[in-house]
Amino acid sequence: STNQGNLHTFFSKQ
Amino acid sequence: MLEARLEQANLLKKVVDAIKDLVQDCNFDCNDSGIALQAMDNSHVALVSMMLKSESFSPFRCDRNIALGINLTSLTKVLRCAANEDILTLKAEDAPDVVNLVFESAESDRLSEYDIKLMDIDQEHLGIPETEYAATISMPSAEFQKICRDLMALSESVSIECTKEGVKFACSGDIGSGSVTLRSHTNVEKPQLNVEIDLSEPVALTFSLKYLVNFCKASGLSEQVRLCLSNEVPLLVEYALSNNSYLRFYLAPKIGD
Repeated sequence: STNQGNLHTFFSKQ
Repeated sequence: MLEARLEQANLLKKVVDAIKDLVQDCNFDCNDSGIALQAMDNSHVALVSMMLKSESFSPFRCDRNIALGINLTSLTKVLRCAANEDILTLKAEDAPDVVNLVFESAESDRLSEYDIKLMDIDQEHLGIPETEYAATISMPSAEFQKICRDLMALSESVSIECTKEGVKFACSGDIGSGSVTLRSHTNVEKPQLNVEIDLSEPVALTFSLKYLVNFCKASGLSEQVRLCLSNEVPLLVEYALSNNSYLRFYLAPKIGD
């Protein structure tokens, strides 16, 4: 099965 | 203060309609380059980035940065009061507590005016890095919407695989499996039906169809949609609007075990 990634893994808070 | 006049209320009505199910409370960040919006869904899996360039408005005036914190359900209620062809003017003072919307009907002499109370929304802003995508697919937005809806009937996830042969949307679920394969295609009479695939290296990623179907609510805004993919980075789904304005959706991929 696959699990859903999260945007914080890819985009940093400004 | 802000004064932004849109020839047709339809543009803002459609943009808000496309994002209101994904995000609830948003800051419309107004500055001299236009009106921008960035917001994530509650699970921080999807992000919407809207930019309405000042050129989309005439006139456009914003002499200092203003953040308009607006609940999209409230905005939807007020935008419903505007006819598609109405001229829409947004106005706000500096440090405003309301945003003023004026709808003028082109032919009949009707002028409607609404104020929406603003909210204080301290939203974290994400930095979206400029990305050289491994694969870029431009295709009819209606076709992408159909593919997502069709495959969502079989599975909650879709794998998107780009090779030099073309792009393959594939899924499998309890009842079986399905796939749609597209190759670059040029329609001379109707370029809006073109499928263009630019590939620098093969890409294969898996995404939630629930979110993609949600993004496709924006299909009425643009005849074409652009999908940008690179391994290990969020998918970009972009609906280009006039005057270099845009409505972009980013979706984090599903990570296989």
